[in-house]
Amino acid sequence: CSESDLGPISLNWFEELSAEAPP
Amino acid sequence: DVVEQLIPLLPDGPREESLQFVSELKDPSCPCAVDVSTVWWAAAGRRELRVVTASESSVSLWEPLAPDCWGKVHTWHLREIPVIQIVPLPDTCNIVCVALGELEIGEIRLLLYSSETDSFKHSLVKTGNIKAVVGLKDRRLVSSSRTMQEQQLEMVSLSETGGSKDRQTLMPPEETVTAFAEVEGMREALVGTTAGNSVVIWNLKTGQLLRKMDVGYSYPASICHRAYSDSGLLFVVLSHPHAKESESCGSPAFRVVAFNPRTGRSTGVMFSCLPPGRAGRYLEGDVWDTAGAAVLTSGAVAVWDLLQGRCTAVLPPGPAGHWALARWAATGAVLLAGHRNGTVRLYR
Repeated sequence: CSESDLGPISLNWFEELSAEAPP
Repeated sequence: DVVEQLIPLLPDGPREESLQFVSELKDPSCPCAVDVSTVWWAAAGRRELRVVTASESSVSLWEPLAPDCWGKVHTWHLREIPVIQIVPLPDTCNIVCVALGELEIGEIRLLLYSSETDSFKHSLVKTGNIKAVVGLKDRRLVSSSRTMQEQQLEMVSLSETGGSKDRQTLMPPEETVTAFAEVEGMREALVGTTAGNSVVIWNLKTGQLLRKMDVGYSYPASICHRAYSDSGLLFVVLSHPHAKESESCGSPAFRVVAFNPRTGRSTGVMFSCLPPGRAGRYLEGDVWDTAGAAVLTSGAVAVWDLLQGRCTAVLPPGPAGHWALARWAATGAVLLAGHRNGTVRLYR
């Protein structure tokens, strides 16, 4: 699958989503 | 008879891989088997893999006596509430977790051996209207339960002696959670599937609900079996017990879907369909690494390589009748196939 299908990919998605999500 | 069962009946291709019969165990006192599993058990200074069988009113632990022979070590009798399923606890030793209930799970119990009292015992971990439960590494148990007003999700950390050490509440999504899978290699990440056909991600340390992502409505009531993260994508193995047959891809049993957790977008990676020429559909199944196994309505067990989307073996219904259970051993590479009459056969 290409990045264009799925949007920008981040290797640190778990840390980033944890920082952004409501506590 | 035996040879016939060992050869996978694949009408359309080479028989590159097959199931090799290893051993059989039969519980004559089991009126109706409800589940089978394996558990690591340490005794007399060594740790070995043992088989656990469950009927509605009892759970039995079996040890290997010889390469092809099993002996029953102990039976826990649970006569008040029927046993519904065994809940595997990965990497946990000397503890069997079971879910009990009538139509849905009403309580979760641990069955264990206490060296202090030199006796087998059981302890209650949780009660409620429990919709889904999963055992995680490091003796952790996550469950979803429902009251009239709300859904509650909780992770319980278990002690070695079967007590609960710590409890962490997880933020519930709006939809009922139907299944959980730990994200391999990420101790604090958990995924779940919902009745609304979404995949959700939690942070187990903080209890945060991180993301809800649509699976797509072509395959309703998806159940997650396994998840792992690679190169920034979250790969989830789903089964589709209610998927309808389509002309293009037949009856899907398992699907590997790649999600981008950052954007919530997803794409199908691989389909694993029922072998051609086999009537019926997926009933229930189990996943270990890249291997999927499922009981089909025809009474056969089928095995797939999920990354290749290829059915690699089929166990047709034998002289003992339809297969009812298909589970992978905790070590992988060994399939436990069970009949309702309590017979379990192990295949490599």
